[in-house]
Amino acid sequence: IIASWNETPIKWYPLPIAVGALLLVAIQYRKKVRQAQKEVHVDEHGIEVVKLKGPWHVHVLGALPLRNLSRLWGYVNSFELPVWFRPYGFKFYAFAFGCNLDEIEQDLTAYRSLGEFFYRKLKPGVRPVDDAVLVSPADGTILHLGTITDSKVEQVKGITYSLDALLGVDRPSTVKAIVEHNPDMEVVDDQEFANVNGIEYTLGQLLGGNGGNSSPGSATPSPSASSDRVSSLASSPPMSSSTSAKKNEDEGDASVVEPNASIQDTLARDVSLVKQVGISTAKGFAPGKPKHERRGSSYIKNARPGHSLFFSVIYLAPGDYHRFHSPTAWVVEKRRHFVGELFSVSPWMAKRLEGLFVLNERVSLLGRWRYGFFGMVPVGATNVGSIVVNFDQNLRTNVRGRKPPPGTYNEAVYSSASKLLNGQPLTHAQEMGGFKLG
Amino acid sequence: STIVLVFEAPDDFEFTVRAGQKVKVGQKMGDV
Repeated sequence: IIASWNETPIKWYPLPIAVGALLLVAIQYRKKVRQAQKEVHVDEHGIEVVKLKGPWHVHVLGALPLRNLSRLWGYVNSFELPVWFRPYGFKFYAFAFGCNLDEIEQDLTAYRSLGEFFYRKLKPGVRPVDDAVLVSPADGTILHLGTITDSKVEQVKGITYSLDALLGVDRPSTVKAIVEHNPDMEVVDDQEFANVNGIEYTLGQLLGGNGGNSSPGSATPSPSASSDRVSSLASSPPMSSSTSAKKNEDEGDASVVEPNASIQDTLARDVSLVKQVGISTAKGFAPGKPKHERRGSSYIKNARPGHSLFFSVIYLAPGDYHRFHSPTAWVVEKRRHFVGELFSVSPWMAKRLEGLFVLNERVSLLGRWRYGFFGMVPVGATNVGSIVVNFDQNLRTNVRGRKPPPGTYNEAVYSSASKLLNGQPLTHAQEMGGFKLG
Repeated sequence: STIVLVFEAPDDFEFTVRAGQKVKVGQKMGDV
């Protein structure tokens, strides 16, 4: 073998096959280009439909199994760590990602896994709440902020995405129902009822004295007064709707059933949100507000005269505290869960990947605050694919299985959370939920 | 992860933070 290896002469000559292969590739490519030029998508009216192909890195990143990676990351970080290792491991994580260990609620050995440490709570009092109308919902960095013009939200300078893509478009039936429900945001007189534990109170009763008369600027008693009012109401026979009133006549005074304390507290909180913060009730009643200021619903996203739509984007780094709180006193009326990709949402990515926030998995919480529409959208990312909303036990994000077409969402409404407000009421900086690993 | 806030407010609403600034829960972000 060695002799033949050494003695056999080597003769080099060009392989014609490579040339042929190159020729084939060139012909194929030319055919493709010609086809693409010819290919015109037209819809039924013969109008050309332009299909956006999107930037190449969306396809490259989209080809990665980001969701599986995310779930694997979450699974790995759910392993229970030995107690002796926890302080060292979490201190290393804190050092690597800049966490402030002095603020966390428990000692490091109490967290069984990195996933639990990631979803840690803070000590009470380490985050004083400002009394401004809008406070930060989370620890992080302001990525971008500004006003929204023509329903376009600016992602970063020069890159925009549509508000409808972010929040989801109201289904025509919803909009129709809303307009029927609030044709001109008419204020309901105080005959509106709040049904508590089977007992009905009129709004006038609930809000105390002049609650029924909605002349703007009427003195609004402090919330404590209205909550006292509520407790005193609980003992007085409530006015109730016609059917049960008839029954009362037959049986004399209705025996007053004291709503239990928690319902009373809930009612007091809702009443104070209506009075103190001026959030309109389910049917648009907002005492002390000039008529045009009252909004019974929040899905109509165009601002009224004298108002504008604003946005702000807050990026939470891996080392930040990852629970989010309510940025103001508002009522969440519905949520829309968009199953999407789990691209990284780091500032680097946000500058390069157009439409990042409408591609990623996210939960659009829609509602209203004292000035009208209010929306908050936690957006997931590769390492934190799970979005938790404390008052929505049914919400599951980053689940296995077939992805629905982009832009579709499943929706839940929170109308049962509060009859008076037709949604889940949240006060300033109240904890709402958070992001979990995986 | 990221949180996007979209809200309606009077024209004289002003942000008191700017892009790139670090914020904490409860910190003032804007006022009317």
